[in-house]
Amino acid sequence: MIRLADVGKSYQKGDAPPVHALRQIDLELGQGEMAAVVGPSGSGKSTLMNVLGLLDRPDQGCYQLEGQDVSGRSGDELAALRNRKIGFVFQSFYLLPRATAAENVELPLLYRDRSQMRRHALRALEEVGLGDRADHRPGELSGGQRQRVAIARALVNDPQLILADEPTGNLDSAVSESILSLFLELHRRGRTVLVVTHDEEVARCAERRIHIVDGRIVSDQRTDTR
Amino acid sequence: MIRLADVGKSYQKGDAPPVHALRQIDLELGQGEMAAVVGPSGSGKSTLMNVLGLLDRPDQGCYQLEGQDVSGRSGDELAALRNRKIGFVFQSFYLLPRATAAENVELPLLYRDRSQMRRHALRALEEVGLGDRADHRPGELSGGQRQRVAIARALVNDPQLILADEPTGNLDSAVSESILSLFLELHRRGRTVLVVTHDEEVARCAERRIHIVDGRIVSDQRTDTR
Ligand SMILES: Nc1ncnc2c1ncn2[C@@H]1O[C@H](COP(=O)(O)OP(=O)(O)OP(=O)(O)O)[C@@H](O)[C@H]1O
Ligand SMILES: Nc1ncnc2c1ncn2[C@@H]1O[C@H](COP(=O)(O)OP(=O)(O)OP(=O)(O)O)[C@@H](O)[C@H]1O
Ligand SMILES: [Mg+2]
Ligand SMILES: [Mg+2]
Repeated sequence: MIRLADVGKSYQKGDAPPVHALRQIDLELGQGEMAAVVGPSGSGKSTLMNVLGLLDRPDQGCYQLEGQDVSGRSGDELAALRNRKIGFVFQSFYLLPRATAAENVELPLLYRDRSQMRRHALRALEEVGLGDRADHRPGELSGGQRQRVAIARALVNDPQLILADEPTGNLDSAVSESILSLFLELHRRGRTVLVVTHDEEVARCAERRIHIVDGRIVSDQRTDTR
Repeated sequence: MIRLADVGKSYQKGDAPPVHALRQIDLELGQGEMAAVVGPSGSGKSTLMNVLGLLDRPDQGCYQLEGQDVSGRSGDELAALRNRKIGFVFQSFYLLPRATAAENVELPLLYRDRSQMRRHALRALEEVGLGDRADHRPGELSGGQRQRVAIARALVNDPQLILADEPTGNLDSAVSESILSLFLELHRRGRTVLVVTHDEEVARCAERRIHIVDGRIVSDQRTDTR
């Protein structure tokens, strides 16, 4: 489903030495796999997710998504592909501050299924325990509630590929566990799930563990979860 | 140092039943104490921190900070008091997006000690492992790096009262531990530290554990950490 070959990405800041956020990344993720991405703060995990989620382009190497080279595509083509296939939970949520939780969750459906938009959005919010917060705007929600709205929005479209960048950082263990079950259930139903996490409880539930340090993949192991 | 008596805070949203974010909160924190605040997502922890940090006023009850009633004060008086005495690490960071990490950390010093501003800011950034990111703007930093800039900014003024709202949610365990050591060191030097956290490793290092559920303190226990 996903194939990164020799992918690199660097940032140049003034005359400081360049920051190599990703270096020589080779990564293959098959349809229906579930993997955890772990590594120190600043090691390149979100950068990797942004490349996979078609939000950012690598400076080097190439990216094939479902067999098609996406490195060369236009901004519009990428946006359409992204909206159809990928559900992205951002590390910093990126909710629209003046829209309610339900309106935020409806956003991905604007392009697809307007008829049942409200109903799907409400159901997605219930799945993350926020059925009674549908009309609250982000400023009227707790940190962990905003995080859950971001999760609901990523899943409402039932995407084939789920990219979750630290989805439980603001959640207590009980809610964290329910979010993890949600991802495991999607995996069970055949979705491809990639979760960046600093939470060992989350990481150990994935069947594969990709460890990133300083922009490189230092290990990529199947784990024996069950 | 801190005394909350029968503090309450509610939010009214249209004709939905009011959200009682805080109810009948009685809390005393002595100078030099260190406590962890734990509880489910949405239970009222950040609301409590905002009241303690003079960012929000309770609807009921009163708040004494160092023996002075602060419930009745003006906005300006509160701002001055807050800047002098309190270092606040926000759950969602609130960094200025167009200022560099160093400039963000310097902000509290604008009111106090401009002569050594840059030097203090750089040292605070080094203490959280970001000495080499001083000139990056928040958009050029990872999530965990932004969190650490927020921590550095809260501590640069050497405040008497440190309020940290989920300071390690975006950090790997190694960096998390170093931040925790930082807080423990400040506590050892006599500062009063209150940390909201979902991380059990952090919570267990505090000498006291305050458990909040549905806006109420359900337990408040000394823990035997050492
Ligand atoms: N626009 C930019 N310009 C310069 N450096 C950048 C830029 N964006 C990111 N970086 C740097 O790239 C590195 C990787 O960032 P990334 O966000 O991928 O880290 P991460 O592994 O997700 O970290 P965290 O666990 O803290 O979220 C960081 O060291 C960061 O400072
Ligand atoms: N302006 C507001 N209007 C209505 N409800 C609000 C408002 N602000 C917060 N709330 C509600 O108050 C409750 C407490 O919020 P608070 O941010 O204190 O929770 P928290 O314990 O910090 O949660 P988390 O662990 O998720 O950060 C939440 O249920 C939230 O939905
Ligand atoms: Mg990240
Ligand atoms: Mg909170």
